[in-house]
Amino acid sequence: QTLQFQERDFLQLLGLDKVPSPQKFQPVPHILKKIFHNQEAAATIGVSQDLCNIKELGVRGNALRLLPDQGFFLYSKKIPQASSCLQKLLYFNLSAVKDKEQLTMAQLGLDLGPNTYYHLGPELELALSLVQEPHVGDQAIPKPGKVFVLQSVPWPQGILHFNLLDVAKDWNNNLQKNVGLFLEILVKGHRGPGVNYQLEDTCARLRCSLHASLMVVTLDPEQCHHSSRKKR
Amino acid sequence: AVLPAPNVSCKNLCHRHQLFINFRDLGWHKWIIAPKGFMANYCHGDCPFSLTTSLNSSNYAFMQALMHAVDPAIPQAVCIPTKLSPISMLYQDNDDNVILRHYDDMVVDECGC
Repeated sequence: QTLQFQERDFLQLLGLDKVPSPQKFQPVPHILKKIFHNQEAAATIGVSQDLCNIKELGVRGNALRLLPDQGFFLYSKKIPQASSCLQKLLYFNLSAVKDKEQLTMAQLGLDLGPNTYYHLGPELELALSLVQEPHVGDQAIPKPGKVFVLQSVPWPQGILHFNLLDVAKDWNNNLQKNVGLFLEILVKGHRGPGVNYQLEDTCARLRCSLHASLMVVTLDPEQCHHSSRKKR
Repeated sequence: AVLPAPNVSCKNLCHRHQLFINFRDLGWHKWIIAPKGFMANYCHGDCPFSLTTSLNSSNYAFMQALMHAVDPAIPQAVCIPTKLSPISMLYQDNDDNVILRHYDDMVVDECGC
């Protein structure tokens, strides 16, 4: 009984309301491990450090969260645009961020997977847009709004990063606004109708290997006083 | 006048007691990715007058130990942490989010009166 009380108190200290019971461990990105080990090493040798500054990312903050994408692929019933390789709704649950916390970084990571497509294949273009309406009529296809990223997919691409701080702040201020992002990967300079089998193979591989996540850094003002205020 | 130094054995004197809690013993290894456990060190022990003139004790502890020697109704100075260090926790919550948080003043490094 006592241990349960103490456990609940310790969990509250961690900002949790009950013991998590994850089904499987998510992959931990290298940067989180690096920040963790740097922090542990500094504490071990007794170096005093500013716990509200994530120097590896160059932002202020005392909590980092890697949010997995909870969205889904979209298959439009109409014959897909010849140039469209894949369409996906990306959704990140920001409810874990407490009201008192300030967002200082929100970085979208898009991992298109290793050797996703042959570099001899068609050049691809990646478009990110806000979802204007979660769905149109009875179609579960969200209506994409303003495109805010449009770029060709470099080769080899590794993990692509996009700064979503303003979008995430908007979502965090009004959770109803968080209806996700619309990701579309297009074929640049598509040559007319007809199925291009290599293209179809490339797109199928992209759909299998695409992995999206949102890294958010937050600052708890109760634990982190504003850095500019000099100690009197 | 020199106060009689009480013959207190060293092990009863104020010092840091080390205690490591393995998260596996609590079943928390299923959601805490790192570290494997937590140094729950604590401070415990007497603060006799003789100690307050040597160990990293505060002047206040010196005065309180003096007062205690003169009037035992006044409690001895207490044994508390004098140096603490932070820890970082890398864990996963129920929404499959991976979270890294820093917690200040979590591990007792040194104790004093």
